[in-house]
Order: sequence, then structure tokens, then C-alpha cells
Amino acid sequence: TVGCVVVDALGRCAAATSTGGLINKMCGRIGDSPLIGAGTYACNICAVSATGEGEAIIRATLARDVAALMEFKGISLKEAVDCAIHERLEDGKGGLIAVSNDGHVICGFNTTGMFRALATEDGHMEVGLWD
Amino acid sequence: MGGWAIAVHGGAGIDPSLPLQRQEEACQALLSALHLGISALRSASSAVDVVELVVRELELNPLFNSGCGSALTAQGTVEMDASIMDGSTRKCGAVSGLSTVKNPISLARLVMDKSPHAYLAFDGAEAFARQHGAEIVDTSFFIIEENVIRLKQAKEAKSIQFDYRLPSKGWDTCASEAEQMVQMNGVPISLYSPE
Repeated sequence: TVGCVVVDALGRCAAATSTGGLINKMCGRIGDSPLIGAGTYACNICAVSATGEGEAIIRATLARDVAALMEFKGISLKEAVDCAIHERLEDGKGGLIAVSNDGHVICGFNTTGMFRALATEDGHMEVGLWD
Repeated sequence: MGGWAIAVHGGAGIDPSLPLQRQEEACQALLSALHLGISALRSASSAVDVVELVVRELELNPLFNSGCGSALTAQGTVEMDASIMDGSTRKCGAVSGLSTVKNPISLARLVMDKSPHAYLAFDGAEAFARQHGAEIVDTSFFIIEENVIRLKQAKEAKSIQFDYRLPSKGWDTCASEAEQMVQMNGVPISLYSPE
């Protein structure tokens, strides 16, 4: 699975996710990636793209959870991602990338590593695989 | 804070013994996609155009499980899924079960922009792609030798193979009794692990 989240210079957020699924999966099995609210979600507050074990991410409505935590609890992007990944998603089941409309960007995961890269307008950039 | 920001991912759950060279290749591919997005943001592209542009690039890279290099189903076929959402309008588009559309994320974008729907799947999605001029390729474009081998390994192990490894032996002892009951493809669903 691959994904991208962006907040542009006007503060607009967007998310996109694409996947080939699981090797040897049952034909017709759909994971979280195409499900809005599970693998992908964006609103005027943030944008999220998730990856991992699709069934667990669907059960956790993971992408929408991050946005809802920010929207209804008024917490920061980092706090919302930490809560979603470490308190809502079953352990070892996945990760996500997210941006907020005020230009913050974060990656959170509870698996052995996650392929990710991120950058901000003020020059910060990182690429990583492991914790 | 303020200003633009961007993040890309290539999947969660990495085999700890993934060769360093593969790790380096993946990092380079992620950075290349990131820079593509950054230059689009610097040219004042909108967020939804940038996420589509970046995921298109990643779909063409056989290193990742999407588009070219997609995982193979139990039948050795390709079933690709994608979705996109524009936070400023809450519009969204999703597709599932594609096997001939070169960039699934661009078809999801067409569903969002050119249809009254949010989600199209399998034959309907393929027909919609042809009606709207999405680039169509032969399914063999998505199938790489490495994944044919992985599918064979997974079948021999009667399991679902993660992106980079077969589950270690004795998996049947780790799943709880209940999970053992829930099977998919003849194996406990607990075998499904991060991609």
C-alpha cells in the first residue's frame, strides 16, 4: 500500500491511498485502503492515509478517528494520532501519515517499521523505515 | 506553524531482515515521490492534485504493493483498490477490484469528479474507466516475478504472505481459539498481518 497526505499553502487538506491488497488473498476481499473513513480521510482540519492489516483498520475506522478526535476533543494532530495508533488500533496492526490545516505533519505506527517520508515548508524533511 | 506540509508512505510492517539495499531503494523511491510533491506545492498546486500526482508516481514503482508490483490474489490475479478525498469540499472517490487501469488513484479521482458516486468496484469501475478515457494496460503490466514467487511460497505455506516474509512456523499456536475459528483462505485470520 502507498499513500500521500498534503496540506497546501491555502490550508486545504487532501489524502490518497492505493494498494494491491494481500498476497494470496481471497478474490473479492477488500481492505481498508478504498474505504473512506478507514484507510483514507480528509476534512478541513486534517488528512489521513493509513496502512496495515485492513480488517483491523476498518474495525477502528482509523482515519476518521484521527479527524474526529481533533474535531470533537480539540486535541492536536500529534495527540490524536498517538491516541488512534496506541489506544484504538490493535497492537502490531498498522500505521498512518497525517497532516493538519496548520501545517503539522506526522507519522504513527505500531508495527515493525513503516516506509515513510515527510516535509514541511519551513525546510524540515525526513525519510524513515524504523522506529 | 502554517505553510504547506506533505507526507508519503509505502506501507507498514517491514521485515526486520529486509536487505539494506532494498531499504535504501525504498527510501530513495519515497524521497523521489516527496520531491515531486514538494515542487508541485511550490508551484501552488492544490492539495488534492498533489496527492494524486504523488500516488501515481508510487503506483508505477514495483517496489511498493500498489499498481505495478501489486500483490497477487489466491487465483494469481490482480485486484487493486484506491481512494482519494479532498478535505476542503469533503468530496471523495474510491475504486476496488481493478485489473487493467494503469493508475487506480486517477480513476478514484475521476469517480470523485465525474460521477455522482463515491465508490465504484470491479466490472463497473472498469467500464467507467473506459468511458472516461483512463489509461488501460494489460494485467501483466502489474505482475512482477517476485510476487509470483511470493504467491507460490504463500500457497506452499498455506498462508497469507506479508509483503516481505512468510509467517514463522507455529503460527497456529499464537492465535487464540476464537481466532483459529475465523479462517480466510483456509488459514486463521490472525495470520493477516500488516502488509
